Amino acid sequence: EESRSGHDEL
Amino acid sequence: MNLFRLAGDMSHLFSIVLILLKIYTSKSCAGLSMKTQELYTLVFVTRYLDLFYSYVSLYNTVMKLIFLASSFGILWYMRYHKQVKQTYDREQDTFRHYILVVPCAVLALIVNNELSVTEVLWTFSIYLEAVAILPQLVLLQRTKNVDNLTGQYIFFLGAYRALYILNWIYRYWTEPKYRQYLVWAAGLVQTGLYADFFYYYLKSWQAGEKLRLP
Repeated sequence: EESRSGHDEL
Repeated sequence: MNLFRLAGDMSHLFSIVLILLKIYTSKSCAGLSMKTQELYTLVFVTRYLDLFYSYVSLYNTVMKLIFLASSFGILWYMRYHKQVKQTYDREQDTFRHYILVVPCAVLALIVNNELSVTEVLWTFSIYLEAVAILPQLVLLQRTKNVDNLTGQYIFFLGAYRALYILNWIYRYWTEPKYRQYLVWAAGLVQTGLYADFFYYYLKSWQAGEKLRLP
């Protein structure tokens, strides 16, 4: 899940 | 959400508003690269596929929809609007999409966080966004006549990236688990591409003249 943390940006 | 991120998003949004305003008020897209606009549309479409399977916040969802709709809107104007389409510099805007799209796709297949369709497409969008401004910069160099709005458009697009870098630095220190090496590398490349443009933009601005490229 951490690797997807950038997905909360646009 | 920190202030840098919000300011970055607003700068991004503002750049798009500027371009729509320019097209709408002057009924002209002279100086704008359709190639760059098409690449940005591809960036938004491949990145925001996550609208279908993940939800972050209402803010994120609304912004994604605005970016998608506005990029298709700009393309529609440039392609189909009776007056606007006649002002498009077809002969000058010759950059080939595949020169950017193919290497980005290959790189996304090799360097990614997870080998899944959605993740590779997302990664592809990150890489492509970094270089999508190139056709626009080439067109600027070629035509040399940069009107104020086009200059401001590129300025705010560059400012958006610079603010995102501050946002990443902020998150790096405040969120221990936030590590996005791939996004950071692409973001640095993207900001670097604007360095040259920024230099001339600020120089013309200081001299109180219209932007002129050498």
